Amino acid sequence: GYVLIKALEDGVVIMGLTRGRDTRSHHSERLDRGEVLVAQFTSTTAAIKIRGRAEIHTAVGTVESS
Amino acid sequence: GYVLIKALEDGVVIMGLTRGRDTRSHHSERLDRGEVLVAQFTSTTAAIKIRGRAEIHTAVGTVESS
Amino acid sequence: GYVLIKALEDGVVIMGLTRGRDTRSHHSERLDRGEVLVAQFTSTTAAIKIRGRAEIHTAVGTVESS
Amino acid sequence: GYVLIKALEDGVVIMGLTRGRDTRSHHSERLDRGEVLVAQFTSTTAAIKIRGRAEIHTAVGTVESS
Amino acid sequence: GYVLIKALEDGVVIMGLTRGRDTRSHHSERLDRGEVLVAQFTSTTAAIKIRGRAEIHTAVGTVESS
Amino acid sequence: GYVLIKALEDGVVIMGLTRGRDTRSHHSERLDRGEVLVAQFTSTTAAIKIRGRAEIHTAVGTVESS
Amino acid sequence: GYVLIKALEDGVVIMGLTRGRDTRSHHSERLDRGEVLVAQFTSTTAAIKIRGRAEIHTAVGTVESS
Amino acid sequence: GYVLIKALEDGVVIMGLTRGRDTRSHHSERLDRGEVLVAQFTSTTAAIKIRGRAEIHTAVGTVESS
Amino acid sequence: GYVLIKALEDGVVIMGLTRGRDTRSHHSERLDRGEVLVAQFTSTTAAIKIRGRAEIHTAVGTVESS
Amino acid sequence: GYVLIKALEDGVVIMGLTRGRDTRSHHSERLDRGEVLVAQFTSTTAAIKIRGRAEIHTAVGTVESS
Amino acid sequence: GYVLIKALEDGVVIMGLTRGRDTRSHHSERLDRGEVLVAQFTSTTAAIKIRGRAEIHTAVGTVESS
Ligand SMILES: N[C@@H](Cc1c[nH]c2ccccc12)C(=O)O
Ligand SMILES: N[C@@H](Cc1c[nH]c2ccccc12)C(=O)O
Ligand SMILES: N[C@@H](Cc1c[nH]c2ccccc12)C(=O)O
Ligand SMILES: N[C@@H](Cc1c[nH]c2ccccc12)C(=O)O
Ligand SMILES: N[C@@H](Cc1c[nH]c2ccccc12)C(=O)O
Ligand SMILES: N[C@@H](Cc1c[nH]c2ccccc12)C(=O)O
Ligand SMILES: N[C@@H](Cc1c[nH]c2ccccc12)C(=O)O
Ligand SMILES: N[C@@H](Cc1c[nH]c2ccccc12)C(=O)O
Ligand SMILES: N[C@@H](Cc1c[nH]c2ccccc12)C(=O)O
Ligand SMILES: N[C@@H](Cc1c[nH]c2ccccc12)C(=O)O
Ligand SMILES: N[C@@H](Cc1c[nH]c2ccccc12)C(=O)O
Repeated sequence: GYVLIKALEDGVVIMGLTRGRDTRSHHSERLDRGEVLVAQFTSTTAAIKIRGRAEIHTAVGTVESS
Repeated sequence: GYVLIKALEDGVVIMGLTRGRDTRSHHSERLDRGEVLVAQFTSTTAAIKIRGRAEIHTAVGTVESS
Repeated sequence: GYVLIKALEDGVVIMGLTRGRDTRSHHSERLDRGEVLVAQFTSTTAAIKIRGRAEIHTAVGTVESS
Repeated sequence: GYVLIKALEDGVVIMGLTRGRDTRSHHSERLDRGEVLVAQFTSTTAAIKIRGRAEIHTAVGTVESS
Repeated sequence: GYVLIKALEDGVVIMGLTRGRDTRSHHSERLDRGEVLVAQFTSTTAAIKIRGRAEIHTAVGTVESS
Repeated sequence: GYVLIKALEDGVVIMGLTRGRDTRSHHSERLDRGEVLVAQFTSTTAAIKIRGRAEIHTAVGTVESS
Repeated sequence: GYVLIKALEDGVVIMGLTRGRDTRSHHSERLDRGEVLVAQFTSTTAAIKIRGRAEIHTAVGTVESS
Repeated sequence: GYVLIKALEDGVVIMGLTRGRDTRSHHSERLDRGEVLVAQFTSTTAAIKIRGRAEIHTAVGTVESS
Repeated sequence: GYVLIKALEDGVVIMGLTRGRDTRSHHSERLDRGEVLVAQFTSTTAAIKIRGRAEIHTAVGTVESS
Repeated sequence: GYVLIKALEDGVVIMGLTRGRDTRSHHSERLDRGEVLVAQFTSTTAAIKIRGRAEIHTAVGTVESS
Repeated sequence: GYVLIKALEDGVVIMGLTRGRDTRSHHSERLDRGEVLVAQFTSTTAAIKIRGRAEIHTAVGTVESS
């Protein structure tokens, strides 16, 4: 599965949280307004956290973070 | 499978409950208002518990916790 | 598969029943009003029993326990 | 696959029938009015029998036992 | 796959017919009016025969036996 | 896959035809009016032939034999 | 996959054509008016030919032979 | 996958083209008006060519050859 | 997957392009007006090129070449 | 998966980009107006780039390049 | 899975981000106005980032970057 994220303002941060017993951010990707990231779940990434205003599309629903 | 959660207030807590004979929280992720978490079920996480006001989207339905 | 449960009152109890020849509760998770649990079927959990008022969403239907 | 059962009266009985050459009840789970059970087919359970008034939801249809 | 059967009268009989070169009934499950059976196809059961008045739901259609 | 057959008269015959280089009936199951058979394709049965008046439901369509 | 055939006249012939480098009929099944055959593709049968008036239902469409 | 072909005139020819580096017809099946052929793709047949007037049904569309 | 092609004029050419590091035509199949070809992707064919007027049906869309 | 491309002008170029750590064009296929290419993703091709006016159909959407 | 991208201006940049513990751009593909890229997720590419004005189609939704 993957997630489609479109930043609606500068400085949107997308954190990949680690898979396994420990849950921490292994990578923060910064998006400026209008930029788009399409990110998979992987053997490294078991959860994705989003801060800032963005459109977020997934197979189970679409939301707008703020 | 995964779950899409958007916090509707500060201090929303998302607990990952362990897989196996023991069921306890291995990680609590705190979200502030507007933040979003997309979290998978994994070999570590067999259940997900949510406290606080949030929109929760899954393949079997959408609810609002409070 | 997994089940989505939203408690509509305090003290809702979700029991995981064991897989195998013996069927007993290996874990009881208590939810207070508004709290949500998304719980998988696993190698430990072959049935899930719910007591108290809650919204229960599954791939085969949605009911309200009471 | 699994079955979703909501008891509409006290004393609803859900029997798991064994898999293999012999068909007998290996477990009877009793539900009181409003309680819900979500039960899988497993290597132990090849058929499920329900006595008493209940709503029964499956992937092939929904019925009310009585 | 599985079949959902609700008895509409007493004495409904559900026979599991054996898999393999020989086809005979390995088990007869009797249902009384209102009782429900959800029965899988298994390594033992390759066909299911129903006598008596019942609602029968399957993935390929729904009929009423009589 | 499986086939759902409801007899609309007495003496409906359902023949299982063998899998492999030879095609012959390995079993004839007789249904009386109102009786129902749900029969799988198996390592023994590669074709199913129906004589007599019956409703026949399959994943590719529904017909009435006569 | 399988094919559902209902004969609309006597003497409908359903030929199973062999799989492999050679294509010939390994079996002809004759149906009389109203009789039904549900026949799979198998390791022996890679094509099915129908002569005579019949209703033919498959996953890719329904036709009437004549 | 398979293809469903109904001849709309006499002398419709259905050619099975070989799989592999060489593409040639390994078999031509002739259909007369009204006859039907349901033919799979196989380890021998990687393409199917049709000459003459016929209805052709496949999972990606239905056409009439002429 | 496969592609369904119906020639709308004489001399339509369908080229099978090779799989692997080299991309060249391993076979050209010529169709005359009204003829139909149903062609799979295979271990030999990784792309299909069509010249001339034809109806082309695939799982992702239908176009008319010219 | 595969992509369906119909050239709307002469000189449309379809580049197959290599799979692996290096991303470069391993093949450029030129299409003239009206010609069609149906091209798979393969162990050699991990991305496809299109220059010139063409209709492009994929499982996730249809666009017109220019 | 793959992503379909159509550039709506010159200089759109599509970055492939590496799979594994490190997340960095392994390749930047530049598109001019009207050019189209269809790009898969691969063992090398676990996320795709897009800068500049483009139409982006995925299985979970369609957005326009800017
Ligand atoms: N490290 C956790 C990450 C995670 C996935 N889903 C979660 C839900 C809640 C808390 C943490 C998580 C795991 O692999 O399972
Ligand atoms: N440790 C439990 C977690 C769990 C999953 N589903 C449940 C339902 C109820 C109670 C606990 C659970 C397990 O692996 O199965
Ligand atoms: N221990 C049982 C649990 C169970 C699953 N489905 C059931 C239906 C009825 C009674 C018990 C069950 C098993 O593994 O099968
Ligand atoms: N022991 C039986 C249980 C069963 C499944 N489906 C049935 C239908 C009819 C009678 C019994 C059954 C079996 O494993 O197959
Ligand atoms: N013993 C048979 C049972 C059966 C399945 N489908 C049938 C159809 C007709 C007659 C018998 C059957 C078998 O394994 O195949
Ligand atoms: N023995 C045949 C039975 C069969 C299946 N489909 C058919 C179609 C036509 C004639 C016979 C058959 C086989 O295994 O293939
Ligand atoms: N013997 C052929 C049968 C066949 C299947 N599909 C066909 C299409 C055309 C001609 C013959 C066939 C094979 O195994 O492939
Ligand atoms: N021999 C070819 C047959 C074929 C399949 N699809 C095609 C498309 C075009 C030309 C030939 C073909 C192969 O195995 O691939
Ligand atoms: N030889 C190429 C054929 C091909 C498939 N898809 C393509 C897209 C563009 C160019 C060539 C191709 C390969 O195996 O991948
Ligand atoms: N060589 C790259 C090709 C590629 C696929 N998707 C991409 C997205 C962006 C940039 C390059 C790519 C890979 O195998 O992954
Ligand atoms: N290197 C990361 C790339 C990635 C995928 N999804 C992500 C989400 C957020 C941050 C990074 C990522 C990984 O393999 O998992």
